[in-house]
Formats: sequence, structure tokens, C-alpha cells
Amino acid sequence: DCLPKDFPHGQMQKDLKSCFYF
Amino acid sequence: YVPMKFYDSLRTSDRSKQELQNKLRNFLENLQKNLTTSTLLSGLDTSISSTQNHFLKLQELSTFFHDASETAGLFARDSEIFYEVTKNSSYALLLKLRQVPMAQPTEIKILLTNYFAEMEFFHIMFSEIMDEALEYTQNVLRAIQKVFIYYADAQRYILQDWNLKPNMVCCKMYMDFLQLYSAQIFKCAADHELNIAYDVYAMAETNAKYIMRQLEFRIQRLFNCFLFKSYQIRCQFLLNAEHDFEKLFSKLEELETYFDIKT
Repeated sequence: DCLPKDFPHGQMQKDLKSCFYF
Repeated sequence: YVPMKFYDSLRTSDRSKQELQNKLRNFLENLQKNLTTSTLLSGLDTSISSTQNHFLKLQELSTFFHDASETAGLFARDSEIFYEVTKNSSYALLLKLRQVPMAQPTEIKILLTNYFAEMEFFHIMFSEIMDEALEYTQNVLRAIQKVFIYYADAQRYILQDWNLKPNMVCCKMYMDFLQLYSAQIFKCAADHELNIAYDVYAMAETNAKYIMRQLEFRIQRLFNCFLFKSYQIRCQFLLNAEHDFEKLFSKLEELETYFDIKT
């Protein structure tokens, strides 16, 4: 339960997601 | 009469516990100060002056969780060996007792049978309580091992495959993100329950040492009793096996109550 199953995707805010070239 | 293996496994397990405690000590404080475990891992200066340094620190954080996972796994393994060796040692002491010369007067043989029965019962109770402590500490340590390695791998995966844009704004944002989650994960996985696991282990260890010494003493006393053939004087304890084990059984009860409350 400590780490959400969709970590890190689900936890990242939009502006942080834009910091990656997926 | 206590096998050397008992003391060896105890020392090894203690060392692993110490290593885990050293590794996790002050983690939250260090994280709070500067999202970095570099002071824990290498004692380097933590000032951040470039993007390159940010990346380095991000890698160090992942390495920290990876190492901590491994250390938790080692303590889980070594403490499990300790618990198993403890149970086996108690059984080995019982077997030793079985080797006392059987060519004794019939009335003594009957007393001996009662005494062995009491001792066997004690061993079963002792093993069950050790199993309780073992199960608890294993569950906690294996959970920590799993969470830490998963978190370390997630970080590694992000760093290697996602290509973080090499600018300060992105680095800073990602570090803030990791700082928040590292603290949460650390607290969730390794705070309260880990401290209980340490306490349970310490209590099991102290009592196992005491009980081994007590069993050893009883064996020596039994051998003396047969060696000198002075049953009336040296074998008095055989007359009331229950009374002889009373103190040890109450020790087990205390231990079980302690574990029940703690866990």
C-alpha cells in the first residue's frame, strides 16, 4: 500500500510530465 | 552444551540488524535538508551547483533505496536463520538429555520420563513463540525490501528511459516530486512497524539466550545427578518437574504477552 500501483504516472502533475521525452 | 552455531547465528543476525539501522538512520532529516543521501552514502558535500549534480543526486537516491532494500533482505535472512537455529538448538539440548544413562533405578526412570515430557512440552511452546516472532519480523522486513526495491527500480527506470529534460526547472520539479514520495514511502514502509520488528527481535534474542542458558544448566544438573548417583541430594528437582519448569514457562508467557501487545 505504500507505493501506489500507478506510480509514478498517476502521481505526476502535468507540468512535471512535460519535463520528460517519454 | 549450547551449539556454537547458536551464538554464531546470533552475532551474524545482530550485525545485519546494526547495518540496517545505520543505513536508515537520519534518512528523513537528510532528505528534508537536501533531497540527497550522499551524506549517508559517501559523506560528500551536498551543495547543488549544476544540473549534472542534480542528476547525480537523483541516482544516489535510487541507489540508496536499492542498498537499503538489500540490507533489509539480509537482516530478514539472517534473523530467520537465527530463529531457526534457536529452535534447533533447543531441540538439540533435548536430544542431549535423552542420552543420559538409562541404567537407573525404576523409580528414577519414571521421574525422568516425566521430566523429559515437561521439557518437550516446553520446547514445543518455545518454538511456537519463536515462530510468532519470526513471522512478524519476516513480514515487516520482506515488505520493506519489496517496497524499497520497487521504488528504486521506478526511479532508475525514469532516469534511464524517460529522458528528463536537462534543465534546472525540470530537475528541481522532479526532485521535489521525489522528495515528497521518498519521505512518504520511507515513513509508510520503514517507520512504525520496523521499530516494532526491532523490538520483537531484541526481545526474542534476549529471551532465547536466557532460555538456552537455563536449559544448559538443567542438563548439567541432570548429568551431575547421575554421575554421583546421589539421587536423594542431587536429583530432588526430578520429584517435581512442573515446579522445576515453572519459572521458564512463566518466562514464555511473558514473552508471548509482550509479542501480542507489540504486534
